[in-house]
Amino acid sequence: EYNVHQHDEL
Amino acid sequence: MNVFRILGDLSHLLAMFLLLVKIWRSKSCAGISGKSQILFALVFTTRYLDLFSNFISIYNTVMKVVFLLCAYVTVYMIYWKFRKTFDIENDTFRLEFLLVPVIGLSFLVNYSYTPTEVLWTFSIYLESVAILPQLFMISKTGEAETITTHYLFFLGLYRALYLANWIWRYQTENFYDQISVVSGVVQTIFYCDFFYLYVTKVLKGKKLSLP
Repeated sequence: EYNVHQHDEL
Repeated sequence: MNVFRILGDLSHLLAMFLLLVKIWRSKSCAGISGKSQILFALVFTTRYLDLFSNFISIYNTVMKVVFLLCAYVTVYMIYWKFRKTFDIENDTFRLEFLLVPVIGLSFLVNYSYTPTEVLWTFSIYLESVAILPQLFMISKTGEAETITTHYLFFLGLYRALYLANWIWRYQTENFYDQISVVSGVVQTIFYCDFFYLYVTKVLKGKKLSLP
């Protein structure tokens, strides 16, 4: 599952 | 990384460069809302606290540093270097009307109650409304310099491209971040009226002025 808390967007 | 995301980031970068070029070339920050620029500096500061703790890619790190630098240099230009040209009488939006609800909402609706996560959420909500002092200033003075409208256009385009990026990511990676998406939609809506004026006036060579 994708970890949304990584916040890979700017 | 998809094409919408990269074009969105480049559009965001171009917007910030355009604003700096406008201020630097004209040696004036007339028509620019210092309050919006302070909010953007606050947005980047609270969002990029993970700059040293969470490495994603060279691209990500470099862009974060460039965005932070641009935001702070812009604030410096407005409030120090060219402050005599700053149109403070028309930059009268009450920031507490934005900050109080945004702070409240970031405590109420977030992914987890950790300081960095609440600050990240705060930055997302704040970004969605940070342009309002600038739009308020234009509606108050009834006009904007053409280069300022280009700045606003690319800032809005960045947001619209991010919406396409999220649709793409949902389709291809099953990724979605509801806090970013909802805030991004709200933010894009704020630009719609401006986009209309930009296409009907500025692109036809007229100056943006409101009746």
